[in-house]
Amino acid sequence: SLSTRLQGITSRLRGSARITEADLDVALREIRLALLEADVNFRVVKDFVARIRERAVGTDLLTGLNPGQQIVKIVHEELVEVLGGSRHHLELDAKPAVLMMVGLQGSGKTTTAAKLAVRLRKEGKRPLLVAADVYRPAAVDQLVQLGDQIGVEVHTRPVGTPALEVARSGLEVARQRGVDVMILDTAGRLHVDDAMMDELVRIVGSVTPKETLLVVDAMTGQESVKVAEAFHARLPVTGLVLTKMDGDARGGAALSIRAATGLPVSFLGTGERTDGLEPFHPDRLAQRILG
Amino acid sequence: LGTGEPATEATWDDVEEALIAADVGATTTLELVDAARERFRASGGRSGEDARRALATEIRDRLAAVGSGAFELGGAPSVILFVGVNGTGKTTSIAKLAARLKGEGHSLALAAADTFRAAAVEQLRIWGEQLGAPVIAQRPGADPGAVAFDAVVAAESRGLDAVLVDTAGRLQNKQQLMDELAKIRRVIERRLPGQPRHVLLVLDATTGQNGLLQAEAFSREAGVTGIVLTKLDGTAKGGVALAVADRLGVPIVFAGVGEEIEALAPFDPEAFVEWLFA
Ligand SMILES: Nc1nc2c(ncn2[C@@H]2O[C@H](COP(=O)(O)OP(=O)(O)OP(=O)(O)O)[C@@H](O)[C@H]2O)c(=O)[nH]1
Ligand SMILES: Nc1nc2c(ncn2[C@@H]2O[C@H](COP(=O)(O)OP(=O)(O)OP(=O)(O)O)[C@@H](O)[C@H]2O)c(=O)[nH]1
Ligand SMILES: [Mg+2]
Ligand SMILES: [Mg+2]
Repeated sequence: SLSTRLQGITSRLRGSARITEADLDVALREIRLALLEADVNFRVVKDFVARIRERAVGTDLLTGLNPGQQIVKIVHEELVEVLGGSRHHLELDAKPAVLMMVGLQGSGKTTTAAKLAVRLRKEGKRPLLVAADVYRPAAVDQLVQLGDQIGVEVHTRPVGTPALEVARSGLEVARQRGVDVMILDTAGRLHVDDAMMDELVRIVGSVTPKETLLVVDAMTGQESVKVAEAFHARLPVTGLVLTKMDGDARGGAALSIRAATGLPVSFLGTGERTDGLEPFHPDRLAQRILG
Repeated sequence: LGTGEPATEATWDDVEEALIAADVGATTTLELVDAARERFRASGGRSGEDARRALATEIRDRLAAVGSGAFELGGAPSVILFVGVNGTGKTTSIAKLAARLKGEGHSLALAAADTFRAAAVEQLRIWGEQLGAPVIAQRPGADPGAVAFDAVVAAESRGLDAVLVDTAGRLQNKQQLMDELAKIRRVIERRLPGQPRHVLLVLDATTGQNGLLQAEAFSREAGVTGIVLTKLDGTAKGGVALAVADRLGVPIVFAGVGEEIEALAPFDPEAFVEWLFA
């Protein structure tokens, strides 16, 4: 882990009167490697390490006791600060409020849609799931089966109905039935697929979501920034869901995206079952990123 | 880099940054750059173009050394087991490889051994229908080993050339899921010694350093013979696959380049290197 690495470096310095800038450089190199290994984007790492250096020099770390421990503390604090506050209170003040799921292929949108339905119902809201992935084989079936498992209604349209029409008709049904939250599942798509990104823009235009969650796989590497920036540029993304956090991926993508776009992490996906959704704790994720 | 300008320290810094940005990982990047610099020096390199060529050759050689790009079906029936973490493209890649093999005149069946996830069997059935390939399945919640067993028996009795077995996505830190996978493999092995002929780890090109941990765990538990690197039609470079090939000696055999059934190509190290530096 980073703390053990840094302890190792600075214990070798014990007994010396002070640690030099050169010693600090060694420590910063370790921090950089740890963050890259945790999949933090290399540009974000650069900025982050520069900020650590500033703080380290600024707090007279170089003359303090147990500098290794102090550096770890600074790094942890900075991480927590950047990762920012938790944001699991979705702003769903409309009736029906539309909550739209977007993201790359396979990130966990469909499963997360069902998890959110369970959570919102526990909070006393009446959800409707809308199956607007009209492309992937058995995608609608998948959401219908999940809806069946959790006892939440799923709005579908016949094969051949365009996604935009599924979303629009879903909203109509949600209004008619007095639904509180319409959870809209969409097809996975590439941020560089203009036609598919345009489709999302049109859907947004039609159903005006209150919340648009970008669903990102916790194991995403360096590309997290490019992907998040592209979605954020074209759509009113309000938060992130970082999925598959029950795995052992470090989740540096969260830091990358937060630093690059300011998007807050709203939830963590922590399992395949529909109860696998947790609110985000910045200090826990900071710990995990540091390893 | 890549120009007639003299190569400087800054050139090699750029190289390092490009590889890191491509998810090759810091450790493998440093090794590659050292090796490339040695090659560059030994061949009297001067320009940025020489630097680029030295690196490209180094990467291509390492990929070739582990057999990347080669895929031989093997004698009938050849069992191909698809494994990997959740959402990487296993089910879609099975459909694509099946289409390819059918196009080459092979007879085959698909086995729906993901008995856990909602609509997993239905998803494979739809592909099977499109391909005109039989799908061997049981009830949801059935033992995946039993489905794999049925599939192997069917392949033998029908004299099929191949059977492609789909499994549920699973995270490598879930020991009981990895045990289940090892058991699926054993079931196939016991029924047909020498099988599965191929165990393909499906790896998403957007994956970061966790890809190495995935490859290690799946290799240990299921005996991975090759990698299918998917979603290369995005912007991710898939550099972690290079780290896996280099450090674990697993060849990259196929590249997934889209969601359609034709979007599978034999892995091309040359094209991969181009893509790394694009
Ligand atoms: N372990 C674990 N698996 C997850 C989690 N979230 C989703 N999954 C799994 O990841 C895989 C992909 O999930 P989906 O919900 O189908 O992903 P998607 O984004 O809807 O996929 P597309 O619609 O094809 O883009 C499935 O196997 C899910 O069970 C999670 O938090 N933990
Ligand atoms: N763009 C792109 N999408 C792909 C590629 N391969 C698969 N996909 C998409 O990725 C998503 C997940 O594919 P699946 O085949 O369901 O993945 P899986 O590994 O079987 O998922 P689980 O069984 O849930 O673990 C789907 O939306 C696919 O269309 C690819 O090469 N490129
Ligand atoms: Mg989906
Ligand atoms: Mg699958």
